[in-house]
Order: sequence, then C-alpha cells, then structure tokens
Amino acid sequence: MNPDIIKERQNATFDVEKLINILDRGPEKTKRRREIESLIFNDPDFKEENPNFLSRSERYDQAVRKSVNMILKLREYGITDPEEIYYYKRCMHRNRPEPLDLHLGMFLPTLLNQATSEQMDHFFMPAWNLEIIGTYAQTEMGHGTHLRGLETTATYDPATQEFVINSPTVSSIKWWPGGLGKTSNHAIVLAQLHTQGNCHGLHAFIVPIRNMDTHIPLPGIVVGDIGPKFGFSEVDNGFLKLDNVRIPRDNMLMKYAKVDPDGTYMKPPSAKLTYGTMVFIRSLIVGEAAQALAKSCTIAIRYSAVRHQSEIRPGEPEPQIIDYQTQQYKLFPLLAMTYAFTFVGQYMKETYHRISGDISQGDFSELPELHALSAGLKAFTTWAANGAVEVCRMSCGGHGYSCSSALPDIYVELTPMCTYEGENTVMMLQTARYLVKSYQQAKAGQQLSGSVSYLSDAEQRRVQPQPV
Amino acid sequence: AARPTVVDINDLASLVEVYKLRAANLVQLAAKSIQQELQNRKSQADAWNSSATDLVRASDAHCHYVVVKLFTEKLGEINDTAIHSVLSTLALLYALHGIQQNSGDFLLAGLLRGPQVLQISVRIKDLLSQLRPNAVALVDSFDIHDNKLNSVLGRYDGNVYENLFEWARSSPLNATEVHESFHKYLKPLRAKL
Repeated sequence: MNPDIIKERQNATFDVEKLINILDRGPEKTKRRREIESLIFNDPDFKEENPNFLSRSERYDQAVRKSVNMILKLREYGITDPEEIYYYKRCMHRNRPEPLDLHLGMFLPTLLNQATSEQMDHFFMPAWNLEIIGTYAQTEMGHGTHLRGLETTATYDPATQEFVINSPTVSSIKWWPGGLGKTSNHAIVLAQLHTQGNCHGLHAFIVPIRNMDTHIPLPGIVVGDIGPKFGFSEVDNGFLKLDNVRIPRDNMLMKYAKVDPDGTYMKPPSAKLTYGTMVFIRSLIVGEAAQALAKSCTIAIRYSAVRHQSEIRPGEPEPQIIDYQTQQYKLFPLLAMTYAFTFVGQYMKETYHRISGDISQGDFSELPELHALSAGLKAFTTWAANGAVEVCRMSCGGHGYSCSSALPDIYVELTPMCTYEGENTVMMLQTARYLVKSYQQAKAGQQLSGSVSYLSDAEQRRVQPQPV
Repeated sequence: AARPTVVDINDLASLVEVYKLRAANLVQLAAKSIQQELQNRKSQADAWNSSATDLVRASDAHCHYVVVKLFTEKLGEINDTAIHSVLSTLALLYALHGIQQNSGDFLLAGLLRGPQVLQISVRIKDLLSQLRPNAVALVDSFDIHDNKLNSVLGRYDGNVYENLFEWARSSPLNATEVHESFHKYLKPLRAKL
C-alpha cells in the first residue's frame, strides 16, 4: 500500500463504511452489492483480455462471450431482481456498454409495457431465452430526438392483414441502435402507421431481421454495423434499411393503440403512456452520470494524493499535488457535485417508483411535472458531468491521456448521454415549456405545487442582500 | 408580504432560497421575452424560438435549484454527526461554487452584491482546506472495486508507478523487442540511402 494513501486514510474524520451504507441506501444493500461483485470478480469465466489491446472485432467477440456467460450465470445463481441484474451486468462488463444492452434494457421492457397478453405469450419467453435477440430501432440517419419527423412507414394491407414496413429515403434508414448491426435477429421498429388512407403517427412494430437459425439477414432487410465511433467499442451500433418488408398484423404492439383486421384504428387512451418509461430511463442516466463522476473523482483524487510535484516552500520535498489550492479548487467542487447528483438520481428513481403505482391506476397527475423535471435534470447533470470528467482527466497530467488511467474510456462513455435519450438542449426546452406554463398559471393567481411552487410566491417574496 | 429573507452565505437553507429566486427571475425573464416577441407580432412558434436561449437558461437555473434543494434535504436524513458534518461541507461547497460560477445571474436578480461574491470566494477556499483531510475517504466511500474502476492511476492501494510500467509492457506493441517493421522497412532503407 502506498504510504501517502495510508496517511490519507488515517486523516479521515468519519466512518467510511457508514457513508458507503448511506450511498447504497442501507448496509444490507452494501452487503448484497459486494456479494454480486465477488461472484463475478472471482469467476475465471469473466477473465478478459485488456480491451485496450484488442481490435474492434476482438472486443465485440469478447463482449458477446461474456454476455452469454452472464445470461447462463444469472440463471445459475437465480438472480432475477432487475436492479441486481443491472448491477451484475455492469460489473461483468466492467461498466462498459455491451451488445445485449438494448435487448435487456429496451426490447424486453417494451414488450412488458406495450405488448398484449397474446403477444407476450408469443414473444416474451423466446426473448427471455435469447432465441429472439431484440433491439429498439427508433432513431434514423436523418431524424433523432424529434420523433414526429421519423420517416419509416408501416402501411396496413387489409387484404393480407399485414403491415408493409418501408424505409422510403436514405435519411430514413434506422441508424445507431445498439446491438442492431450483428447481434439482433429482431427489432422493435418505430414507424408512422398508415391505415385506410390516414396517418396515425408513431407506433411500435416487431420486425424479424435475421433468420433465427442461420442469422442471415431476411429478404428486404439490409443490416450492418455503422463502424467505429466515440467509445462504445464493444457495441455493434447498426443500420437497418427496410425494403417493403411484410409482417403480420399481430406484430404491431397493441396494448394501447389497435388496428382491427379490416384496418380500423383505435387510438391509445393517453399520449402520456410513454412518459413513464422515459422518466425511468432518465433517472438511470442521472445515476450513470453520477457513477461516471464518482469514478473520475476517485481516480483523480487518489492519484493527486500519491503524485508529488514541484514545491510550495523552497527547499522542502516535493509536496503531494493535492496540497495545491488550484488542484483542490478543480477537484473538490466536482466531488461535491458527485454527491449531489448521486442523491438526485436516488430521488428520481424513488419518485418514479412511488408514482408508477399511480400510473398503472391511470392517475397521471404527477407525471407531467416529473416528465418535465426528469428531462431537465438529465440534461443538467450530464452536461455538468461531461465537463467535470474532462477536468478530472486533465488534473492527472500526462497519465490522464493514457488508457491505463480509464479516464478516456469514462469520458467517451459518458459524453453520449448528452445526446441520446433526448438531446440536452431539446430536453431543457421541454422543461422550459412546463416552467412557462406554470409561470402563466401563477400569474393568473393559481397556487402551484411540486418543484415549481416557488413561481407562485416569487412575486411576493424578495430576498434583501445581507448588509456587508 | 412575508418579511424579506436575509441571505446568509453560510446557511444552506438561505442559499436554497437564493437559488429559488434566481430561477424565478430567469423564468420571468424568459416569459417576458416571449411576451415581447408576441407584441412584435411574431407567431407563438417564432416567439418561442426567438426566446429559446432565455428558456434554456431558465431551465438550467430551475434544475440547479432542484439539485441544491435535494442535496440540502438529504442532509436531514443523516444521523451520524461526523458524516453529517462532512456532507454539509460538500453541500455548502456545491452551492457556493455554483453561485460563484453563475454570479451574474444572482447579481442581475439583486440577490447578492459584489462584496458578497468576494466573501463567497474566500469562503470557498476555506471549505477546500476543510475538505482536504477527507478527500480520499470521500472517494473511498463510493466503494468502486478496482476491477470496476479499471484504472492504474486510481488503484485502491495507490501503487501507481509499478502498475503503470506493467500495464505499458503488456501492450501488444511490446510483444517482441524488435517490431517487424524494422526489418521490413527501416533496415532496407539504409541500403537505399
């Protein structure tokens, strides 16, 4: 053990184990987390070649091998709690994104939330057993956050009771979904529904894309990997071009919206149905941003404690760089930010779980506020974390540029959070829409509740600066 | 009207109030910008777009207020005195650093005066010194296993240099002492020069 680090730990004024328990939300959670970690880190099946020294194809191959092992071990250990599965996966892939992320994180949950019971019978077990490996194909080459702009079409043919799915233009080619390029044999495709001459907007369709036996792309399907990008080296982000592919009527997810055999369309009970999923995913993103910050601060602060450089008092030995005020000013506010965002992520997840019961009872009253708040907090935390990780990396001098520090990887896996699941500027404008609406209600004398309640009383209260 | 609150830069509740009013002020400015654009006979959509930068700033301030508020509320759940103390120091640093980074908003809203901003800078430096003894313990509290951290610089044992050297030597480029390119290109070059 490095003597500087030993000294640092002796200086602490609080019980680290107690704070660990607080961050885990209880000692039993800490114990369980460590159990899962030891399951993995002591298992020879999860040994890996250093990905930094592998080609992209080798990295993908290693990730698929580990994912397959993961699925088998989760069954073997009987781990079924979603949060524990998620944590197990993060440990096993050492926090790196992996090819089955969308199958586990989007395809299965979308079936659970939007499939009818018949569709569940038909699709869920094969998907749970990895016969069906699915992804979620929403974003197109020319369209992303603005969903109404998506061009892919699904046109109902009552004569054959099928949907014809088509990519009408180059810009409509599905682009980016994780696991789409080489891993998946099905995709949930978001397409503009056309039936009886009318367009009814975006709906979800289960589209087979590869032969389940040979894994060869099916007729009318052009699919592949989009090539190297910023980070996510283990993930086969893919493209999907659909040339008038026919799928049965039963492949449209119809828990809410429906198309009858004759093509009659029934709209879903509420546009807010997807809000819940988005709030949950955004609360995960806030938690991931906090986790990336925690790793970066851990690296930069421990390294600052062992690195000696230059001098503060002439003639004295080189001090630890953590003793320079400028180094403290760079890192300690980020440490504070990490704790702040950790608590925000916990709050959002708890709030989502608290109201998801209401949602299933059809009570959406709190959802608009939480939907707006989660959009803003996702943008606020990921933008701040994005800058913070770079400060941590550059605080480590030259070694911060080495992949051995892990900081380059942390950065390239964090920064996409500013863009995916809602581009941050668009998210902030969504929150602003809610704020302006609330402001106008407050002006009209309405007493507001929730996080915007201050707009009601802002008019009366003015804060006087303290006399200096 | 309620008695105006005096800003105490050492009191988190007071700082939450200041963040709240900063957000309220920026929301009001954004709403007024839209109103102004509408009076200039712009459509609702164009008025919205012409106020978009104000709207983003208002949302950012709203989220910042929510984060400071949640951090402050979290402290209320902490019973351990030593942990409550160190987390309070972190929360105060987060709030004051945010004011320092966005001081224009607070001055514009009349929530702070220049001398107070200087006080805040002094207070931040004081908090840095307070946190110094606990810095490593605070990151140890994230309890990120070395196998998850994946970092030679951030190793729990702090033995950076030995492991940095090992890591470099395991790079594939060092699989042979002499890389094949020497015999393929560099050595034949000499014969040609």
